[in-house]
Amino acid sequence: PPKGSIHDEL
Amino acid sequence: MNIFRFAGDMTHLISILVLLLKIYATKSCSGISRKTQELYALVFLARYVDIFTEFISVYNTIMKIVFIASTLAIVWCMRGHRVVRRSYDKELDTFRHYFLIAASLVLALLVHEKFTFQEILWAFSIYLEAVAILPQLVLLQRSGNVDNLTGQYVFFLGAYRGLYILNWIYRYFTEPHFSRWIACVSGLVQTALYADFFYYYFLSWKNNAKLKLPA
Repeated sequence: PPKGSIHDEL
Repeated sequence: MNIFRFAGDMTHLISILVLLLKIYATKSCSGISRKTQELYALVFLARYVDIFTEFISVYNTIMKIVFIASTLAIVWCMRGHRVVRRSYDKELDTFRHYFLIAASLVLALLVHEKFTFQEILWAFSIYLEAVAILPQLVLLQRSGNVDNLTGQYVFFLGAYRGLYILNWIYRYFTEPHFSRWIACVSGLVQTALYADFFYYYFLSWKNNAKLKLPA
């Protein structure tokens, strides 16, 4: 995911 | 990853472990809403469809697998385990959870970041997670008495939500372009649902008394 994206969270 | 996010993930993990411990040690799932557990299983399955297509970190991938596997194990125990199944409070667990699924799906189709399969499933999982605790809270409210491990379970789940909000505040100020209002608004709603429970939890802790919810 791009930087600043919440998609890197669980 | 910041400390709030990590602490949030850990309390989330602890809450699931506490629940597994309760079921394993007491061979009982009384006080636990099967509907909430099934909603969580659906939340994880919908959100982690990217597990094979998007790699973020080893940590992320392992946690995703752990969340899916542990939640499915809990649902399996409550449905399939001969002894555990008998202790299920079926008559108290009557929340119409299909409404929550339908409403989350409709909302995800209307409000999402991109009209793609994964993004809609992701939004659906965020909305559903926000309300998935409702059957559990209603069950506790109805039974009045909350056993220790069940109380800890809900406490750790609530702590996880609170820490994630701190994580978003931290990210908002430290990362450029960090603003994802779908998740943040849903997260606030979800955390607010715990407020009542937390009030009584701290009351019982302060008075060193058993946790009881008013009818």
